[in-house]
Amino acid sequence: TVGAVACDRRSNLAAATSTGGMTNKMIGRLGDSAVPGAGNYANNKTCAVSCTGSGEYFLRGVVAYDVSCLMEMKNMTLQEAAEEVIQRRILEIGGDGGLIAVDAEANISLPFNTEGMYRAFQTSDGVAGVKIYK
Amino acid sequence: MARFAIALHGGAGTLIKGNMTPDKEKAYKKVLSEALQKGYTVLENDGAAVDAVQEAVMCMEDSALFNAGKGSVFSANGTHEMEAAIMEGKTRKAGAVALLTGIKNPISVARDVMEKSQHVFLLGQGALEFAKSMDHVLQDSKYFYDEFRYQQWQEIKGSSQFQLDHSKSKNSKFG
Repeated sequence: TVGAVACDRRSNLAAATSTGGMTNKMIGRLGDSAVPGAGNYANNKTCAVSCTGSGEYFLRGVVAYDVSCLMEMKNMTLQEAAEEVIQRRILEIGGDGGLIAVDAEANISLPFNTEGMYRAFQTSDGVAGVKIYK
Repeated sequence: MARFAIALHGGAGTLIKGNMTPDKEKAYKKVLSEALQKGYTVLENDGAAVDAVQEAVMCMEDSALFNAGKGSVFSANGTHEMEAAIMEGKTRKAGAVALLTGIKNPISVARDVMEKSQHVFLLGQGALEFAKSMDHVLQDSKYFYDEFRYQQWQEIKGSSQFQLDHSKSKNSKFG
């Protein structure tokens, strides 16, 4: 699964997610991370999120929207909300994977709870990286 | 003007399991860097976030290294069923496709679903017909064939198991 989140110069947010699913998945199975709300979400009031991992858990956890809700309803920062969802809530139901997220101030969060995450990021203040987290 | 930023993920990799050679790592990082640069350039030139994320994702969809577009894994019957979703934060408009086969860039179809249809989610044959009506690029099965992906499928073909890139198998029972 691949994805991108961005915050532009006007503080507009967007998220995109695309996937080939899972090897040997049942025909007709819908449910990887490229489902609005579950693994893909954007709201200028809070954040843009794209997820990767075992899709069924992201559907059950409504993960991308959950990050946004935690920011909006519990006043969490982007980092706090993303960590809460990936390091606690999704693990509670057995889910593995991670997400990328950005807020309207161009803060970035990249939490994951499993091995082998491919990530890249760049901000207008010069923070950048292309990493494979082992 | 406010700060701007972009972040990408390329999923999770099977190659991490002791199989990541320096050459492979270099190849993955090259595509990630290209995708990052494409997206960041859009933002740098005062483009919209939604354009930046689409550009970046299309770049990764065009690589066989990542599980999306050209690099999509094999499903149980040997086909490639792809999914894509896109959403913009200002309007909270969203577009998505799933169970889509034979399309080079599913994310661009999702973008058209968001902007040029009255719907949010199109599946299967309906999604394919919509993509064709919007003149999206079609590709045959040879385009999506990758020997590494094929061998991954052969290992569990015929079983009830399925496999995420970074894990050996997942039980098929979910609540």
